[in-house]
Amino acid sequence: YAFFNGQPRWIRSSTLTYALSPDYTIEYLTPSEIRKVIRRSFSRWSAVIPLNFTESSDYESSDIRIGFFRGDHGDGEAFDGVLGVLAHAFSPENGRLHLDAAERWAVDFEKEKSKVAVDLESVVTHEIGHVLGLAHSTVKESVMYPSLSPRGKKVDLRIDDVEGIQVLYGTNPNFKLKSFLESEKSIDSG
Amino acid sequence: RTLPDFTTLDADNNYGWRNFARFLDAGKGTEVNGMSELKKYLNRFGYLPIPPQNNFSDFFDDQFLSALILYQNRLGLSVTGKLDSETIASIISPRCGMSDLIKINNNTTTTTTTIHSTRR
Repeated sequence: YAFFNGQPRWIRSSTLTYALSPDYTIEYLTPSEIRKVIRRSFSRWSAVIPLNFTESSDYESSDIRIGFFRGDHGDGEAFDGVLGVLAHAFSPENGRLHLDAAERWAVDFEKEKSKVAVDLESVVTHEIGHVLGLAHSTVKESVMYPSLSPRGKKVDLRIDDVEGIQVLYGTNPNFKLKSFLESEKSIDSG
Repeated sequence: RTLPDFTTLDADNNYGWRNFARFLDAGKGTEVNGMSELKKYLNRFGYLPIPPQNNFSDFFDDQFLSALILYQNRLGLSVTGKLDSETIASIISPRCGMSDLIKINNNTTTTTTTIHSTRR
């Protein structure tokens, strides 16, 4: 695991709000499908650290602001169309999380048959790691490893992700390392 | 050598990185048309500083070799210093837009300086 320069993290509150942009979105997935995936992604991180995430309808005033943007969208890091760069986010306490609207995002590969479909939950879970203060990991299995193949899925935090985020925020009192390692082992054997 | 099949996309997908597949097995000292684009890719993700003359050549030079080795090392690939199929497959894989490594001199990239590893 790795951190950004100076190990920035969220200190303002133990509960952060997040919202989806009402204007910058995609049409072929319903808002409720997208919100369900994002809620699940946040819950993976809140399960291991003492930080809660609350969904908000007020995009501008939310701590974390998520949107689907296309091409040059004003933050100096233009998106590049299909595949290539999928998304990016900013280190704490900036809160911006941008997804490339040109991708073919999928919430269910049974329904979405495109060869270049990208799993939304995997990418959102990764970008939330950045929003919280984790940089890219060298461990290929980690959620924080920078690349993801089309139709690939990587949503389960690995011990590398957990150890890194717990250095920044401490450990959720309900987190059980032993059972986590057992579940990781079953993922590996799977 | 087999590369991921999503490099064989239909014509109307402008997936620019798939062109990097043609650099497979290019070695140090060669000059390959378009390699400057691959250098821009390595610059974008923190591996290759912008040269003093402010633009990249198509030459597989020492700087590019160092950046390639850094890339292979950082992403857990076999450190060969070559554009082998594993490295090409990684380069053309879709990814997050954030930088992976060092501060580079175009001041627009997030820096990563502290890396921790865990021994079991």
